[in-house]
Amino acid sequence: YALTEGNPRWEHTHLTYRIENYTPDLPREDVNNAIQKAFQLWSAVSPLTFSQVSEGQADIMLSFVRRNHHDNSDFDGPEGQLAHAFQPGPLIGGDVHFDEDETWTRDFRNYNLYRVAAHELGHSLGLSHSNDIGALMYPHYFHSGDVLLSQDDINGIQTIYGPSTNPTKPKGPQTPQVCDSKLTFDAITMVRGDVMFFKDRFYMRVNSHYPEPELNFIAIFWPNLPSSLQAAYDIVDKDEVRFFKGDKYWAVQGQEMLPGYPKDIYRSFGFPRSVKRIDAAVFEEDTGKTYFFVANKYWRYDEDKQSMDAGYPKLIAANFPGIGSKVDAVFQKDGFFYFFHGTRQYKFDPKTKRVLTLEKSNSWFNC
Amino acid sequence: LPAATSRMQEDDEKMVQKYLESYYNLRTDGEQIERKRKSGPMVEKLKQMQEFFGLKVTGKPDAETLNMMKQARCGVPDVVR
Repeated sequence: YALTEGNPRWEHTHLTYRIENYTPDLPREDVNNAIQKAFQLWSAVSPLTFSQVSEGQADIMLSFVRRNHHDNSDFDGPEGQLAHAFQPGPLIGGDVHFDEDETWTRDFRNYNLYRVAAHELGHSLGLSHSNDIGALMYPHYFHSGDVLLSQDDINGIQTIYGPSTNPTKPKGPQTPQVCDSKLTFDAITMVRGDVMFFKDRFYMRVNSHYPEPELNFIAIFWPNLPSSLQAAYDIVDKDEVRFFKGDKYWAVQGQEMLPGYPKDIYRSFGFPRSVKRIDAAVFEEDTGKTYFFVANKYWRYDEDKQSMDAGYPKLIAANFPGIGSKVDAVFQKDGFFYFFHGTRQYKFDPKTKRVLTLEKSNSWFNC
Repeated sequence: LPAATSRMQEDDEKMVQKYLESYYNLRTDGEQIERKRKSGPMVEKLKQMQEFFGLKVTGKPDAETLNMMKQARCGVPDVVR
């Protein structure tokens, strides 16, 4: 996070706000709700409280304006700049301006008013832009459905105003750091030649042509996938990737989500009802078999026959010696299986059934 | 096609300049970007922007940088004005 230069802040903790005018894009009640919820995000993690007033000068005045609106920053018409806000202070200080040339929504369509208001209020309270892509104070617009303060945002606001007076100390989601030696993964798979690592709401992607790992929201590619996936595998010859969470799974081809999903793992693969989640999965190109890892056992599924092979589940330790008895994630590359458990990674040769190397889990990121 | 390309490049150059002026305090005095591009401030501001967004720091408006600049965003500068 970053604080506004000079560390401007409100000296009182109870602030007032007024909505000066309303966008015609939404019913007034939706605008009121969006703004109220945006204030609540910040009040939940700080000692600040906010109340709406209907007339006169409030600490934070919010308005919908376009182009030249008589401050130091004209708006630029549709797209581009969506809104701006002023640092804490008297008069125009703290005020928020929304560009009326945008279309304002209450849903996933561009641009969600609650999402933008929540960001701008961060400026009104003294925060500057964060370079943490998972932070609400990141300067670019992205809306995945949830509006969350990340731990970075919480750290920022609490640096200015101190901790919340709420006895339950709210925590925000952390954005994974690719070079964090404690980094673990929810799921990993190849996607059209790139290795994609999944963690919470994010993916990390590497390919041989571009050594810098890319970190972004899963929803950028697949808006309908849930966060915190548990397993994933790609069937190269079908150009299909399957993602698992709980007893459900989704299928995609490239960026396209395939219709008819999510489906349940019981009817599609024949798992017994005692299996509540898949920890990891990998497709073996040579044999057309998919291995599913569940607790300390694994199952083998024949993708051609579309049925589970007989004689499973078996113990992981019996047939994958050296990788332990639990798998967080696994993918196949160049004929080898790469197993991940905690911060450890095992390169495994399925032909000789031997572990070839042991590495840190984030060894793919050129740290 | 070549005409469209050069038109596009011109638009991109204007966009880069406007972006850096708006969010990175690039100061221009009406000079053409072609002259500015080879000098320090533009490159330095581009590097600053690329570093902030975790892009490869080249000091050049490569495709990834242009894509980032074209995204909708907050109008508050990334550096203090």
